[in-house]
Amino acid sequence: VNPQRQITAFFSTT
Amino acid sequence: MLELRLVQGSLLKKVLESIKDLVNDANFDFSSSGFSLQSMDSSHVALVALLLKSEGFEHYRCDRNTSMGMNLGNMSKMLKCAGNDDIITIKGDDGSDTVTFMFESPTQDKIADFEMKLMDIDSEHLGIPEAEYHAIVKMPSAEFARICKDLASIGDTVVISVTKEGVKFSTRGDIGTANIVLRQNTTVDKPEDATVIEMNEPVSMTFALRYMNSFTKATPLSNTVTISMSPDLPVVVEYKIAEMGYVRFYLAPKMEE
Repeated sequence: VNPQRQITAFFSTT
Repeated sequence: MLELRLVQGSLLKKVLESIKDLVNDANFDFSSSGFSLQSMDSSHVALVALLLKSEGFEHYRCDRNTSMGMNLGNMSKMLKCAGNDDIITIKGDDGSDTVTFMFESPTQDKIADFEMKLMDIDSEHLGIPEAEYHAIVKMPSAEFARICKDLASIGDTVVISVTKEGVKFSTRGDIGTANIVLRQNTTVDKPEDATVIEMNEPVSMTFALRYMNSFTKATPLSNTVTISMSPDLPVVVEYKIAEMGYVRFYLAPKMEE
């Protein structure tokens, strides 16, 4: 099973 | 004072149907140029970004930037009460804790208003940088929906690979494997039936089909869908809303095995 990454690992809070 | 009149009210109904299962609550950000929404799903794996520009409205008045927190399930319940041919007007007053949706039948013989309670939503706003994508696939939205639905009956994840040969959607599950290859096809009668592959470099990434299938609820909004991919970036699945804006879904990739 491929672990799922999160959006917050790519885009940062403004 | 906020007043937005959308003659093609069905567009707003379709927008809500496309995002309400992914996102429970969201802030609608209104400005003079239009309104937008950005929200992640509860597990922070996918993000939806909606833009509806003011030019698409018959009447658009927004005196000052304002943000309204809405429960999308409740908003959907209210918009479902509008007929598909109805004109929908969104109205709000500064400082009010409600928003009003007004539905007018095309012949003006039925007028309804539904007032919905707003909510305070503490949401993070993410900066989405402009990116150069390795590959951009434009294809009929119904075809993409069909592929996601078919593959989800076999496996849980889809590997999307773009090469100069075409775009390949693959899955594997307990019962076996499936591969669907689409080649570039621009010799079609209608431009919306074309599959167009812009590839700078080959790319192959793995995504959860559950989310992809959720995104395809936006299929009624557009005949075509655009899938943009670069390694180590979330895929962007974009449905353009004619003349008005877009719904974009961002999905974080799975780690490669």
